Amino acid sequence: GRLVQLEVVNFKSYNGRQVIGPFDHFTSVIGPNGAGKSNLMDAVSFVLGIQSAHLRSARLRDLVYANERDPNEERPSEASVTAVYEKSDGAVLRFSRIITATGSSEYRINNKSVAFSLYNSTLEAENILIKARNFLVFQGDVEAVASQSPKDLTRLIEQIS
Amino acid sequence: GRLVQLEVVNFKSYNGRQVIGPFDHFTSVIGPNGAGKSNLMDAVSFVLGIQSAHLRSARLRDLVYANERDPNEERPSEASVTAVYEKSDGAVLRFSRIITATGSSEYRINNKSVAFSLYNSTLEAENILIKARNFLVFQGDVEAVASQSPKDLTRLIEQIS
Amino acid sequence: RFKKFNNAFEHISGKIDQIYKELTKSKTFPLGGNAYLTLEDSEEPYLDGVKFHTMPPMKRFRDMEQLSGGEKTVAALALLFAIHSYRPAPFFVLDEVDAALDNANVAKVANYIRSRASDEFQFIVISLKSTFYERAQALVGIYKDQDENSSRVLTLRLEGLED
Amino acid sequence: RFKKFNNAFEHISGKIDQIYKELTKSKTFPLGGNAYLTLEDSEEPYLDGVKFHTMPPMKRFRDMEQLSGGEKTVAALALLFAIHSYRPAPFFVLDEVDAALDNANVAKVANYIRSRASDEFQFIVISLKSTFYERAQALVGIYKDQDENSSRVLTLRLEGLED
Ligand SMILES: Nc1ncnc2c1ncn2[C@@H]1O[C@H](COP(=O)(O)OP(=O)(O)OP(=O)(O)O)[C@@H](O)[C@H]1O
Ligand SMILES: Nc1ncnc2c1ncn2[C@@H]1O[C@H](COP(=O)(O)OP(=O)(O)OP(=O)(O)O)[C@@H](O)[C@H]1O
Ligand SMILES: [Mg+2]
Ligand SMILES: [Mg+2]
Repeated sequence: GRLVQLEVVNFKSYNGRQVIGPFDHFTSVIGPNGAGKSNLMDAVSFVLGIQSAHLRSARLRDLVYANERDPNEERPSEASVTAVYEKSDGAVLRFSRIITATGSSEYRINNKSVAFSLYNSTLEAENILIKARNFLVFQGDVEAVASQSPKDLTRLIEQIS
Repeated sequence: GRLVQLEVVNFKSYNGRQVIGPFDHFTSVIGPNGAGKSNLMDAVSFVLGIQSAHLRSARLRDLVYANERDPNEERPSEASVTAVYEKSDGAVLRFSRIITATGSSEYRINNKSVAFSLYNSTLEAENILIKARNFLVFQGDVEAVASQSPKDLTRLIEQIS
Repeated sequence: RFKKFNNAFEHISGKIDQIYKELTKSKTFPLGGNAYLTLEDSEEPYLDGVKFHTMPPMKRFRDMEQLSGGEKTVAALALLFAIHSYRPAPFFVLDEVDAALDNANVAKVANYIRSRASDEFQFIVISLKSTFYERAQALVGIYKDQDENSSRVLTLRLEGLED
Repeated sequence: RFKKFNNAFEHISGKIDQIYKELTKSKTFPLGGNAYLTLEDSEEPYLDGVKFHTMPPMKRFRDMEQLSGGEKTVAALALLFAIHSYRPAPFFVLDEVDAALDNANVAKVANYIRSRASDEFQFIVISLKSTFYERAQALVGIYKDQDENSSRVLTLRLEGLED
């Protein structure tokens, strides 16, 4: 399968609804410091169910867009990221994760609300293993992959086995 | 004062005796990965009395040049780094630190052996504060300067006050 | 449990050297370096450690901590790609993994990615280096719209420009 | 003890904003950003923390952890240069501090260093980026002599070429 595009709504530095893509075989994300590149990676991690501790934000609400120039401006009540994914048989899956007004996560597949366990297993069926996170390398983390302890490497191999 | 040049002898990846310099007001050290640039910074840190824990080597003997292609070749028995420093009054100080055949450190100023306490205070008189290490930024460390805890920042300020 | 772990381990173990060689070959070193994995406990390997060893070309075995920043990055990428070759996820997202790489190593990593990227296996790589991103097939440019105080996106296809 | 600490603190505190502004000014933001230090305990400050706050241009105060890699690097360099201005050591050695910087920020940092470097205050900066080192006055080139299995050095003066 392949990732077709990403739809972000009020996520971190992305105001409003924006479509990012289409993604090619080899796509490079470029731009100046502070533009929002790592935030885009956070959006991918977020929609795939990664816990917000890995997204440089302590709480889900911090992931909602805030207009930094006008602290009094009310933040949007909801934020979401949708990953449009095309399976190898051609079927399209829309994976969505929403931060609701109450500050909790809601998961949907093709716009239908589902439990996280189904969301997770549907991703697993596409070899997207959230727990292992072996397909994501966050900024500043790459060198540590080489210096990790043997026990950590074992754990990683077990998670993907 | 200013650093005129560095003389390294059998230090890390530097075989034999090599003179590096002269250093300008603004000098940039360049070259491919693995060439020996950080090793040069380690040489500066080493000659100024920094403990080897900060030099990516567990023991002093690891700092002695080893011919990696011929593990049977005997390592040099001694290694040293000398910093040639010109004070603002024009006087020249040669700070040397030697790794002896027995694997310990020997300190010399203008080729005369001195105790570490004198070596340290002579450097302090030039505002080179070894304990604070505030004039050295090792590879990969810069971002942590911004995210350090308030207590660490206090300690650093105290060390240079 | 042993069977599952061993399948993964054997596969990754078989791939790591080939990938590392591809990332370390050059005119000076046509053969590249060496990399391998060892098990600390072969009876119940999932209970103990898996050790990762690398030797850049013409270098004797050294503790990973003695390698330079760039050498460590290349070793780390080889390990990541080897791990990823077992039950590969359909995409791989990398954020500024080329930070410590010189131009020659940037080119090797970019070429490796370009040769592996396919319909089944996408790479999305954030990079500040033109020597890296000029080898991608598409560019997603992110900029800050200061008036709106928001990130904005522009997508550009490079494919077909150089080939 | 209080007096010594306070002298250092007041000096650094007075410098940080000016330096940070110099590193963050641009055509889009002629004024640059804001940076300041606060004491957690003003009675016996050396017993508690000194907090470092930065606000990149046009950005509200955010926890340092929310800044991007490049923004954090610029903040860190401003703090380092501010600390260094109190009882400055005669030289400053920096190893690949530009790893996370885009071209515009690389230029600002290189220009700042070039403007501060003098007989009394040398900078020795390891860098992989030509946009950085092309602004230095001298280059120390390190390469690996593979036959001798040793690092070798070539020094080149750039001064006078561009000025
Ligand atoms: N909830 C939010 N609302 C608005 N802006 C936010 C929010 N969360 C983070 N930001 C802003 O996003 C910026 C960081 O963006 P990001 O980390 O994606 O940059 P980047 O493009 O990766 O830069 P670099 O090249 O320096 O790594 C910060 O300036 C931060 O203030
Ligand atoms: N005692 C020693 N004898 C010989 N070689 C050594 C010794 N100690 C370290 N080395 C070698 O020095 C190399 C590392 O050099 P260094 O860290 O200075 O590279 P670098 O130029 O900073 O590269 P990068 O740009 O990747 O950071 C390693 O390959 C290591 O094997
Ligand atoms: Mg980033
Ligand atoms: Mg280095």
